[in-house]
Amino acid sequence: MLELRLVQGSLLKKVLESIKDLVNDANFDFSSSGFSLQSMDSSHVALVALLLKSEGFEHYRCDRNTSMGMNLGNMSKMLKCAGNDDIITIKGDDGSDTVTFMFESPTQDKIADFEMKLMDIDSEHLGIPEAEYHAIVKMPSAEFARICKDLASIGDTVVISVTKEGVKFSTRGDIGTANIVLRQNTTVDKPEDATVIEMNEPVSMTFALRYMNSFTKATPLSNTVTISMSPDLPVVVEYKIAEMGYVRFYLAPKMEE
Amino acid sequence: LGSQTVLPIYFRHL
Repeated sequence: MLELRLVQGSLLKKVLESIKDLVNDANFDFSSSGFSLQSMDSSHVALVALLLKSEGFEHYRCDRNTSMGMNLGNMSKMLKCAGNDDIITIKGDDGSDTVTFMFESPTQDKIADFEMKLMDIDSEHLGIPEAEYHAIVKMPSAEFARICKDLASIGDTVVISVTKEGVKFSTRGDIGTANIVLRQNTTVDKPEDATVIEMNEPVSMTFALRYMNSFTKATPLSNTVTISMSPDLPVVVEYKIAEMGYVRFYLAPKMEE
Repeated sequence: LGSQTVLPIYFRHL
């Protein structure tokens, strides 16, 4: 028996919107402490890791660990039928080949349930070790989205370089080049507007902008984004979900030929 | 512009 009631249902809608274009289908792993998902895109270049902890739910019941394979496009279609203020409940029964999403309006005058077929998914799980990163940049998520969108109109790849001077995003394309430098800026009115650079060693890496732009679909989940880089590791782009968990995107770098 | 690497180079399959 599985029953999870999320008062802030819009959060689940936002999570799905942030990952459904990167990953077609995925296993949702439910346990008593919360639920998680890990899935690579079809080219094995990017990976999404989602965690939503049980504490963030108004009601959370998971009698035994269970994994449910869901098509994220279909799940997104169903969650789009929930209002932004709706309470969303996910229900499942042991051995069933369906999952039910229940949507309740805040005034309880409209209650809908949508039953979705589950699917068998051969998931390839990767072990992601804890790592010490050379540089960690925390910045406003909207600023990061703006930079990725702007650079993608000039080139296909972005070089992200972190030095003690700041973080530089560079691209080049047929029409020319672009460089955007952000300096550490902690003298802001609101902490979420700060750019904070933690650097142990300078690092410079190249990534495909197409993926970075896909990750920025998670912008509505968090005011800030954290970018962690080490030369011998995929970059981690993390959007924290307040009080509940995170959506992390891992992206393999491009290497010099 | 460099060759694209893949994640299984960096992370092992479980």
